Amino acid sequence: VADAWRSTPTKWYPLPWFVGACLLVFLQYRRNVKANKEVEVGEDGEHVVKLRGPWQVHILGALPLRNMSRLWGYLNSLELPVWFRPIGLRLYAYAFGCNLDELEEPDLRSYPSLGDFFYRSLKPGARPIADAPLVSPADGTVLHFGMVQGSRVEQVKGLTYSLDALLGVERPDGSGRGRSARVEFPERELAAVSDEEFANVNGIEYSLSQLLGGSSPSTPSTPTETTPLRNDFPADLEAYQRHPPPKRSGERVDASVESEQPMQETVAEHVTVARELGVRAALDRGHGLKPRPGNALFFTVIYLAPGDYHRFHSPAAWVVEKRRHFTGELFSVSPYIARRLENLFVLNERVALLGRWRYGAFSMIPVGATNVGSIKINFDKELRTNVRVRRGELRPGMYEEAVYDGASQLLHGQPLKAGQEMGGFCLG
Amino acid sequence: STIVLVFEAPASFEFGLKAGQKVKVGERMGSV
Repeated sequence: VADAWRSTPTKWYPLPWFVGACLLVFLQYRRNVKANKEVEVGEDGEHVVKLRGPWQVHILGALPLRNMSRLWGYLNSLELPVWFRPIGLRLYAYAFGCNLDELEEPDLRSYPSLGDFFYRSLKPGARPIADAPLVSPADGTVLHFGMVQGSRVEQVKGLTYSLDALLGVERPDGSGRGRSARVEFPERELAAVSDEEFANVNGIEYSLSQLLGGSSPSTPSTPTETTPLRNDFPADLEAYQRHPPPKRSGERVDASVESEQPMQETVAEHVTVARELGVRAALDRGHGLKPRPGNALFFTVIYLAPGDYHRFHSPAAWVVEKRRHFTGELFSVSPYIARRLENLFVLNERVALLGRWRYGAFSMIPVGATNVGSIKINFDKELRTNVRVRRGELRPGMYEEAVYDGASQLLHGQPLKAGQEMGGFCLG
Repeated sequence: STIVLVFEAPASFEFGLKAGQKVKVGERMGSV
């Protein structure tokens, strides 16, 4: 044996690549099969969701998707030679069906990289906003829609995921939870609230109900263009501009406060949204997802293909009270994967914008994907998505929360009109 | 990428959509 051990020559040769890939898939599959629970609540109340689905999903799960996404983003941020831009971008537009006629900047040489072209804006009027309570927030394909049954949302026929896992649950210790105070006046007393009291609660110099034309606070105002505002409203506006209401003590100044916009324009916009909301919704902050009697929760999912216009707009007149940023995986969200990977929208990186609209709670969740891992929110300069995190730190269900209380003293959140641009998806 | 909307509305809310339908920004999605 000793002689054989010494004298037998060692011969090295490369293993075929798929042997390594199969080993990776097997290890990943075994790791996931071990924890075979679909959704469990972790020690700190966070929803922990496991990867489940056919073998294709486990191959995806074994890949370094986030690093691939960042590499993809880096490559697409490289500056293209000016002579190449018209040819290259026209080729991309042809391959992915982009409509070059509606670009705000038609000269293709002005886009330094593919990433800039991907985040292009459209010329004014290219997307007329329908007069409807809910309009499409983006160009794309409707993947699925319907009513939320219990607390499960249908991803596609037969696959569901937990609403709490999608939006995050309030942490038991309240940590990370922004100030989402409920209305100081319970519903039943709203009608009896005097304007002065109402103004004090909201810390503004004039009451919202007067701004909306004196409708009684008990019923949402039915705004009409001819609703007479108080005749001294412009004076108030000037007063408001000169002496914006004092910040309540301890109020965090959010980076989201649009300081560069002239106060006058901002206040007028906020009043427009307040009118749309009606007094009740304008008042009822931190409503939560429990539908009021006679109401129900609905959902819809829109898939944006690589060639689609990738900025997103407000689907309604609503107020964003807070956002929760979930650092997750970056699986592809194509319809092929959406039909196979359970909990896809709960595993992926996403930004849950939570707030309220005229009928109650409203939330919009842009979900990232491998090629489009970065999500931009125009009124949230602090948000950073698709940043480098170690694999072990990726805990589905964990989120970072920011509150937009300071964006509007009037509505305690970031008011948005239907069709207003909110942000967008960027490559990588 | 994908956008998910989850919202409260009166039970009479109706989607004016079909699964697989192409939509553009600003198009009507439903009515109460």
